[in-house]
Amino acid sequence: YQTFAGDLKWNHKDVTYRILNYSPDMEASLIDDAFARAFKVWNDVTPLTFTRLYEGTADIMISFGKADHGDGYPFDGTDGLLAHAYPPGEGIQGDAHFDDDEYWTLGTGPAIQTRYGNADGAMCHFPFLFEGISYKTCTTEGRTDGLPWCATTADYDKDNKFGFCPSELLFTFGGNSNEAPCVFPFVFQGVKYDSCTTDGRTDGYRWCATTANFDTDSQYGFCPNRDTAVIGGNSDGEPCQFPFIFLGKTYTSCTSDGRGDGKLWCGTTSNYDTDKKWGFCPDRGYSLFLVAAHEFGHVLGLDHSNIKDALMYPMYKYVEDFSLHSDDIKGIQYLYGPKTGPDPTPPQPKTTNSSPIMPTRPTPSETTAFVSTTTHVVDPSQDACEIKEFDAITEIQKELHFFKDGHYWKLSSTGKHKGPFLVSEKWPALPAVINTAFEDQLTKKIYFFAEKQFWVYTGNEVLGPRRIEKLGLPSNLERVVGAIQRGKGKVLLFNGENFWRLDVKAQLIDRGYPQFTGSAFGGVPIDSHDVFMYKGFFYFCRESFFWRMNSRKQVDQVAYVKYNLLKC
Amino acid sequence: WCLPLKSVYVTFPGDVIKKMTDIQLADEYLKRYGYIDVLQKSGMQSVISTSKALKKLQKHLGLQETGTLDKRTIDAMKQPRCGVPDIRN
Repeated sequence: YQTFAGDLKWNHKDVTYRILNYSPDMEASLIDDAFARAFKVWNDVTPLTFTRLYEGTADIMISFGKADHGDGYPFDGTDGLLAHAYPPGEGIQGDAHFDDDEYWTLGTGPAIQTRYGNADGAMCHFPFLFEGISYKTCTTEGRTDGLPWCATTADYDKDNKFGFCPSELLFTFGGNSNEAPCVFPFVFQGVKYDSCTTDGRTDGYRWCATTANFDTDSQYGFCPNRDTAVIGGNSDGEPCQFPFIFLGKTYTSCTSDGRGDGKLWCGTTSNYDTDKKWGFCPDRGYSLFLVAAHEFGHVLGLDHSNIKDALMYPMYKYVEDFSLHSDDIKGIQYLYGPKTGPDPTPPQPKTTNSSPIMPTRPTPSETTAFVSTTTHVVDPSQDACEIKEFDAITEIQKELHFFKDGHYWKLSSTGKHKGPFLVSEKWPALPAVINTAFEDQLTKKIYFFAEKQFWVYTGNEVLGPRRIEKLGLPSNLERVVGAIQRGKGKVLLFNGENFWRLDVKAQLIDRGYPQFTGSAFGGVPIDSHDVFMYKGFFYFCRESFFWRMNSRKQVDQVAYVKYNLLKC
Repeated sequence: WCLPLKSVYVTFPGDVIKKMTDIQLADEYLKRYGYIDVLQKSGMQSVISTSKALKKLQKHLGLQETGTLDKRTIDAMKQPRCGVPDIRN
């Protein structure tokens, strides 16, 4: 390993970073995750911590750019140079730049996270079967609205699990339109546009207006790349056009004809011979995680290594199961020392039975009561602060509980969170993922909802699971996502734009419901995935944010679950 | 049908930067990543410095140190990589 001349390093251990913009190649959440994992590579072996800032100046400013991107060291188009970074210091020092003429993925081809549909944002599964035909890319087949979609399992015909793929018809990113989709045609400087354009920009990014007239409304956003978008050439980001004509011959798929380097390309209009518009077809792409981990090595003070398997070797190589090479560890620990505290390797989960009777889950029709006799060791590295979206949040016995994938954390009145604890230890009848919960203020019974079922806990005794239809909720309701206690014996149950009032004593929904969430609770997102009451306020959560509403139904705070509730 | 196919190669617009010769590519690479700059500052002749620069590059990348622009070195130069120069003043 090598360090920079003078052993440049940060003189503090709490390093901050900020993501200034995003690539159109991947969903923002995947990019956030790739960077967070890249920082964790170094966090695991040093005493350094990395905190993300959303505004202001951070130690490490991360950005994507193309060609001349403002620092005097231009990128070079597709391939070749992938990214660069500056050693620790003030100003541009410590920053990392990624060449957005590359195709950024997780290293194994298009990484397509879906939106909407019924797969809860799962990744596309390629190839997938739809009506007996195998698809390797998102498709608009089977739809009349032109929205590309994919299955999230191998067989749509069997599983019916799907989501929509990124496209300008679904959402935009950046800009000033809060992810609104493009409106086509739109007018820009008096000219009508039927697709995203780079006109009016010098940075090569494709954009569109999100109203019919940019000249009057100035509303715009950047277009996410479809999975069929080409890389580089002279049409970066445009989708392949099939069929297209090249040297008089018709092509219905990508081809290497006409090239000596064997690279696959396609036309982005129907006739290459007349239009000369083309680009390379999407390939495996470069792993943003691996490249970022390398660049972050630079911003922490490591220069290039001459060991081929080291992360800090200057050439890119995809590795599936990445682990930091001993040379990289030696290098970074030369600068910052080893990680203090317990071994960074998390303890292996194990189960110790204090009773010869193994705990069993109740069958769906069972109504039972039992006490757990199993001691589980939970992974302390499971950090509530790393969780973007909780399954459910609710106040139980004056402590706010945060549920996620079989674990929960508690926020005490002192404002510090504890956990994780295992849901299965405290409430063994419950599934790992619950959608909402509430404590009845009169009886102190705790109600849990997961998909179309609910359970009622009284101390260690449990009743359920029972179907939510038993409460008078509609049979086609997929889940209850939130609950707010309203006076004694009444609870509002939420799902998207509707809510119902439950008479807890009668165990039935009151007449006159559902009502519209948007009408009764103006100003909160109607697609909240968690709704709960805490200290007299109503909280509506969407992604990592919450909207807090006071008893006069005024939204008085919009903030982060992580920072403002969990105090991360 | 067993006649060899006659390939037609096209210069694609926007792709010309990739059409440089191996020597041009090597020259740009050695400058971009710091191998030539350092040596030129030491006042050596460019013809010598290219060979020395190549040796330095080959050492840095774990290649056989021939000092000539062989296939392995050219292939290495065509690999995707980090833009931080390997050698700086």
